Amino acid sequence: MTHLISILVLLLKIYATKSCSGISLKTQELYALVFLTRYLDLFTDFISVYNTIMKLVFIASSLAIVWCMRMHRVVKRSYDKNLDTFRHYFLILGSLVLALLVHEKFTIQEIFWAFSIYLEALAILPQLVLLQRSGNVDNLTGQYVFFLGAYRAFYILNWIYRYFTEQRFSRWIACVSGIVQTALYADFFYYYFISWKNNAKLQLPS
Amino acid sequence: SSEEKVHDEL
Repeated sequence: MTHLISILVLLLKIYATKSCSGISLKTQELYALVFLTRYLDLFTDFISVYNTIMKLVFIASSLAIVWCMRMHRVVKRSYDKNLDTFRHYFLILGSLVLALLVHEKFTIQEIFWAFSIYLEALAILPQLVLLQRSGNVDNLTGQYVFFLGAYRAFYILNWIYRYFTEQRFSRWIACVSGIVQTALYADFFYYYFISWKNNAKLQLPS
Repeated sequence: SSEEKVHDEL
């Protein structure tokens, strides 16, 4: 749900302000790639109606956001291109190499799955770098990043629960990557809570 | 059991 809220907050920001300033196109493109490569199992495995709908929502919303930031006549003008310079190709390349080395099974689908898990763990980096560079974080962008990080933190609680309640719980690729992913938010969370406590605007040190 | 493992998380 916090993942859904983060997407809604981002769409709201873009729709209401007709601006994507403060948002990293590179992070958004990485998420689109993450969901497209992870949900290849849409065609092979059925888990539940909820699961299928969520997969379609995550694919559609990530593509829609990338389309908006690249193609929308008004929105694309507010994109902070000069601040969004993270070399995201290295993240893609590194995740691909790691997926070829560390995976659950040597099949196309499993390698893409592992790739998407590794890439998702790192995909927030261009966004965090952009926020750090711009210093001031507008309210909706701050909420967006907070909910995006919160959703991964909740996953960790869920894994602890599943570890104790399920017979065979072994998903160390997802767990280790998820912990790394959440750890990357630690700095952001710290400043988010400080600003919340002081009832002040969110500011990141440069 | 050798039940096929699926990725049930999003």
